[in-house]
Order: sequence, then C-alpha cells, then structure tokens
Amino acid sequence: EKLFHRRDRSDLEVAALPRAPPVADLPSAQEFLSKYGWTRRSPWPAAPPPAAAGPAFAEAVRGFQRVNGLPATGRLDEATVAAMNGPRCGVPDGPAGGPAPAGARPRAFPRR
Amino acid sequence: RRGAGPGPSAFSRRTLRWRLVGEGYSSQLSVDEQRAVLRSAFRMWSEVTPLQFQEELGARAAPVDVRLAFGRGRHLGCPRAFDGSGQEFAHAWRLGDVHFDDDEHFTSPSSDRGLNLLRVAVHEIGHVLGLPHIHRPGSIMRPNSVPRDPGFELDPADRKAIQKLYGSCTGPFDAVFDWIRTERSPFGERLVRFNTYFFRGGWYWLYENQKNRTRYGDPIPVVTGWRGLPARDLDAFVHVWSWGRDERYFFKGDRYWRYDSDGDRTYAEDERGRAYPRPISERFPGIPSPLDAAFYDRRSQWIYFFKGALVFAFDVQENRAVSPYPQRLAVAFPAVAPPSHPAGHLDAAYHSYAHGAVFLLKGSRYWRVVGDADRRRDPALPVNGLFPAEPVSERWFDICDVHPSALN
Repeated sequence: EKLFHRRDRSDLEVAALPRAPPVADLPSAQEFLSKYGWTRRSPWPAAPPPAAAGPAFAEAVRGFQRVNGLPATGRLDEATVAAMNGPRCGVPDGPAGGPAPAGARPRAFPRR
Repeated sequence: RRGAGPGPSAFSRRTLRWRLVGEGYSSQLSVDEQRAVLRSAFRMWSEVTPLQFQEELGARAAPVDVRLAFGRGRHLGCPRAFDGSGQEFAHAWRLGDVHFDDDEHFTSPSSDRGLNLLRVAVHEIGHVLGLPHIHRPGSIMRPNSVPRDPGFELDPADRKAIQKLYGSCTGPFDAVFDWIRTERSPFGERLVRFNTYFFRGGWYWLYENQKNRTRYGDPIPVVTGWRGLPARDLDAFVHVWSWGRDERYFFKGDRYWRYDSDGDRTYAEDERGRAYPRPISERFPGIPSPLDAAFYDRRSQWIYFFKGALVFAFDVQENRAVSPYPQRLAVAFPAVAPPSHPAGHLDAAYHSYAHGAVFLLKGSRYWRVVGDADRRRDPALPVNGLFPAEPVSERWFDICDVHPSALN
C-alpha cells in the first residue's frame, strides 16, 4: 500500500498528479531561462535553449539571481536551482520578457 | 488603448465582462467556490482602478473580455502546455484569457495548504490588465513564491502600477464627513475618535487617513451600514457639535433625518414625537431644498448650506437664517487666486478633523477654505477664502466604484 502522512490522504492525491520535470542540470536550466525570458530568444512560444552555456548564460543566471534575492554569482548553485523549481507564473519575466503577450488567444475550445 | 510597445497596452472600456468557462472548471474546488474566488480577485483590482468587472452568466456565445479556465498539460487549445504539478501554476495573455494549471493544488483563501487561488488569480488578472512581472518584494506581480497569506492586499506600489495604465479614481461624491465618536478609556478618560466617510450613489467608503486608502473591501451599500437613511444619493451631512449639542443630520431632497450615533440608526421620531424624515423648512426655516452641500462651522456656530451659486447661513443658537445671507458663493467664499473657484453647484462640503480644514468638493477637484491658522500666517488672505483647486485623487486615494454585482 502507498504510504501517506496525512489522515485525509491528501498527500497521496498530490503525489498521484503528473509532476513538472525539475530543473536539475544545465540543459534544463537553459531551457528554464529561455522559457521565461532571461535569454534573448523569445520564449513565447518556448524556443530552443542556447546550444552551450557561456557568458550569455551566466548573465542570464545573474539576472535571475538578482530579482530573486540571491547572490549574483552567475553559477547554478543549489539556491538558484531551488528558486527555478519553485511555483511560478508562466508569463515570461526578465530582460527579454516584459508584459504578457497580447491577443494570443487559443483556438476555439474543443468539445468535450 | 495603445502604449509605446507593439499592440494595445490597456483596455479602453471601463466595464469588462469575464467568464469562468464551463469546459475549464477545476476538479479541486466547487464551481461556486471557484467563481466566488474569481469575483473577489476582480473586485480587488476594481477597488483601486476606475475599472468594473461583471461576470457574464448569459449565453455561452455572449462576448466576454476575459475568459478563465483550469486545464492540465495540453489544454483547451492553448499553445502553451502546462508542466504538471510544480513550477508553472498559471499563465495569462494581456487583454486576454487566464489559464490555471489544475495539476496544482489550488485552495480557497481560507486554507493554509496548497496554492492560494485568490492570490494567483489576482496576479494573472494583473497580466490581463497589462501589468508585467514586477520583481519587488511584496508586489502581487512577483512571478514566483506564492505565500499562503490569506490577508494579502494590493500595496501602494502595485496600485500605482495599475493606475499608470488606467488612471486613478476620483469624485464626485455626494457627501464627505468625519464621524465623531466619544468613548471612555478603561481609566475613565473621555476619548474622541473619528472615522472619515465618503458617500456616492448607493454606497459608501470608510477612508483610513493614516494609511491613505479606503478600508479593505469597501465600498459597502448605504443600506448596510446606515440604517434608516435613504438607500442612495444623499445631498448633505451636518454635525452640529458644540457645548451641549451633538446633532447629526442627513439631507436628501426636501427632507432631513437625524441620526442616533449610539443606536447606529436614524431616530424614528423627533422630540415632539413626529416621524422622521422631516421637512427641512421645518427645522431650518429660510433654508431651501434640495441642497448641494452643507457643513457646520464650530467657530461661528453657523451651518453653511450651499445651493446652486448661493450660500445660506443658519445660526443654530438663534435657530434662524442669518442675514445678509444668502450670498453668492463667489462672495461668501472668495477665490484666493482667481479664477480658480467652483462658482456653484457643489457636490460636498467636508469639515475635516483629519486635516483641520474645510474642503469644498466639486467633480474631481476640491478647494480648501482659508482657516484661522492660514490667516495668522498671511493676514492678507480673505476670510473663508478658497485656495486654488487641487485634484481629489491626489489627497484621497483609491475611492473606487465596483460593479453592483460585486457588492456583498
């Protein structure tokens, strides 16, 4: 049987939900920064991340660290990765972000 | 309306319609609870901007400005998929729709677990209205870290940000006054406190002077907070407060009501057993109706009544109108710096204990009346002169209407 820690087993309900792939390494961090507007390429819709880490990546990490109150080292440390994995809004932020895109309404909702 | 960048930056209309789409209900909260949270979220923005939000409950094809929905993964034809539980909890389009990731554990504001749906909704609606992410501690537009604080509110900086897009709320008002309460401290000392109230139409606001904003959650319908008064459109309020007298009067049309502060409702009858409301001419002979505004001057013990371009004065001690009144407003209250003067047809007269001054309000502007302290500094100032007009919105902040459907 699955282990639960809450009387109402609500922690099991959360565990059963599909989990967002965590930011755990350089490629996923690059994708995160691109997705949320910390690199120059528009992340909306999500663009492929830069091919390799470099000065641009370090600068993007520094920008992200500054606005999150972290030491602006430009390195992917534990605190920075934790901030990337925290709950957040999907609208891009950072230098390449800005206001939410306008008018990108989805297509007509499909019938159930 | 268009901003500096590509595309429009803000809605141009002042009443916007929204709908929680049926295909996009959350599986975690009841539909009623979801709608109630969203109504609260829209109302919070309405309380600080000249925008009103109306939930569209009619036909599905009825046009709406903002559609909100919950979805998982690839959802509702959206070009941007959600990522499952964790990280991205919602997204929004400027002047468009809001989607919430139903793989997140959204909870009602009263819960101490999960993600506060109200807070997330306020944030996403901010994007819809045109705000970007704001990386400032305390801002509702921070992209991440959704604290479980059920009592969050829009701080002054967030208010300023949205007001850059939509402007500030302003007058006119029907009546503005400080309501005096006397209390006894535990040590028997007599304490005098006051609250500042603004009335417009069918509702009112309590204004917190020290915090430069209205009480959270206002406005409230007049009928809710002021028992016995007409439901809307009051003309004036006067508090005759002097040695041995404490009389509070509300005016509308040709009638007046006397309010019982201790009982917190209008008196049913006057001292002769006659039912309220009473004719203004009966209690204040020589004073016309309907009135535009009025205030009690404690120094002269006169009530100044304003109607059109005229001012009437009533001596409460002598209980009669004062001659040579009526006078033209421009004469009784002359401009300090012509031509800045309301001329007539005031909206409200406000005797402010908070500011130690009297203000005459008309439309979106106010004129401060020259007081004794002003004349001590500059004896050349005319008695009862009116300083140049200032914007109401720059002294009293965020006194905003909400859509009637949003009133509790």
